Amino acid sequence: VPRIIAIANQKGGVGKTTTAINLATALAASGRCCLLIDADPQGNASTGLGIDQHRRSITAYEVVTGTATLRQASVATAIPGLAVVPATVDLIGAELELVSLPRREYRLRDALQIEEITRDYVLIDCPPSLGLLTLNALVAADSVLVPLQCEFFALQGLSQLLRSIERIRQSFNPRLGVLGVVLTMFDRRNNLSEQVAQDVRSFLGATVYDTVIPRNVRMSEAPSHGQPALLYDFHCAGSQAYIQLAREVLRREGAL
Amino acid sequence: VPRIIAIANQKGGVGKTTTAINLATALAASGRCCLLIDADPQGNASTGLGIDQHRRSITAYEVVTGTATLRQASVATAIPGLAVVPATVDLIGAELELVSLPRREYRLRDALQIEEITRDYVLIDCPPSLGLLTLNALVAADSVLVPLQCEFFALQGLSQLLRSIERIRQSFNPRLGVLGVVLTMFDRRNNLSEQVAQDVRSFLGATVYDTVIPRNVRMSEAPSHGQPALLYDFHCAGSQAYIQLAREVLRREGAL
Ligand SMILES: Nc1ncnc2c1ncn2[C@@H]1O[C@H](COP(=O)(O)OP(=O)(O)OP(=O)(O)O)[C@@H](O)[C@H]1O
Ligand SMILES: Nc1ncnc2c1ncn2[C@@H]1O[C@H](COP(=O)(O)OP(=O)(O)OP(=O)(O)O)[C@@H](O)[C@H]1O
Ligand SMILES: [Mg+2]
Ligand SMILES: [Mg+2]
Repeated sequence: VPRIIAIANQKGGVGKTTTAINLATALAASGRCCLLIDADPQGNASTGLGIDQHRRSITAYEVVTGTATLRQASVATAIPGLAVVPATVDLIGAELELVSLPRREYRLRDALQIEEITRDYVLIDCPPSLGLLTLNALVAADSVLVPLQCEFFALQGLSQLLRSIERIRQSFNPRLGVLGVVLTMFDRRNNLSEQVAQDVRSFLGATVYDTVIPRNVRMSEAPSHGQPALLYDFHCAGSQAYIQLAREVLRREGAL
Repeated sequence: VPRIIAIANQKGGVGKTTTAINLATALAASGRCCLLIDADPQGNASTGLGIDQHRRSITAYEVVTGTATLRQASVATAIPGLAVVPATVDLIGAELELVSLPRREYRLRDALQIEEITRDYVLIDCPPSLGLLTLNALVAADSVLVPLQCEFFALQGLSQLLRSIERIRQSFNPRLGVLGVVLTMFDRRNNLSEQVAQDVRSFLGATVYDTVIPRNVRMSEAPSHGQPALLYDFHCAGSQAYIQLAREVLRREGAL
């Protein structure tokens, strides 16, 4: 049975997609079989993994509206052991269409349960909101991994996110828990990063991963080449941090 | 009749709120009377202008659901000439509630037309999505100011945004146009910023403001003090750039 992890945070631009792509790649590189579901109408995870528009004929839109299975929507990536269910702007329509469908919060969960998913990990990249697409991801998931940018506005949104996760746990998905919080875009040169990191660790303790992802321009260059940073520049500080994060995720699950 | 400008981009973390707060402050500092409507459930624009939670009893939520007027929801800020309609997480509920209400796309526009708004400028800070809240802002607005982070994923989302604006112009708001695109978080030290800036200028020409907002840590420190950067650190590079942007906005409107 695969571990299903939603990568979520309603604050925009905190590193959800970058974390989803590079953590999935690092897990695949360590021999785990992974599926990344792109649940964001921006389709950034699909783009960052080199999936051209013409390979996105069946997407997460068809999966949540029930006209395709996950297996039909999955496409191979350049990384052995990593497949992706791509996304396009069609998903914007799904937010409105799902409102009047039965079991609107369970569509993704049902799709994951109908067929036998022979993967070790399923990661779901969420859009920057707490709407029906993110709700579907949190209902389908066992746990949530929260990327947290080391900035004030991002810190402000954390308690709102944790309250929403708790509400979803009570109303829709009793097994949902926070897998961990990973600090992203940490900049040694400015105090703000250090202050936010200290605040979060004192607030959440061991829920915050030891691994911290540094701000590293190679991370933002990689998507323009359609590659995860681990392929684009394995030795850069960002890639090494995501490899570290994958190890820490596996270690905490007792899998290492 | 006020100029109504939506600050929108579905890509997250590109500087929408920072632009809304600091452009509104710079316009107020130049003698214009401004209202900033916070249409994002994160409420970052309200927080960045120092509006505590206890002053958010009437918000954008009451305005779009029709139980309060803009005048009732407006609160004064520390900046003379700038009032704000605050936001709280209640707005998340509005996205679902609006779906079944009559004139769901026109709620904000109707609220702006019912009463005489004696302001020169109304700015609307949008959430990172193209859902009903952003749709309401784009239907209410005369024009859209698009903050564009100098990164690959942000550039990717631009054509999707421009297509959506065109669709809204045709279906809901024939006067809607793009006021301009402002490059944000420009980092002289890395090539990616320069590449994105050149791409956008060759693609959109004079629609892109001459003013470029540099990456400047003082911009992200200011919100933790509940102040716009212009108050927190008037002389920093970020504040000076927003003053420049306000001048350019006024000059292009023939107001200078
Ligand atoms: N460690 C890092 N160092 C430098 N840049 C980074 C890093 N992580 C992400 N970025 C860049 O920052 C921007 C935001 O990251 P990303 O798009 O992954 O965030 P997101 O949370 O998925 O955004 P959205 O809310 O729009 O979905 C992107 O341009 C990305 O390339
Ligand atoms: N010029 C700048 N230099 C450095 N940091 C900046 C700059 N502009 C914005 N920031 C910081 O970057 C982060 C993202 O900016 P902001 O929150 O304004 O973007 P947004 O588009 O409103 O995000 P969202 O999509 O979540 O609404 C914030 O922490 C902000 O303080
Ligand atoms: Mg993303
Ligand atoms: Mg914002």
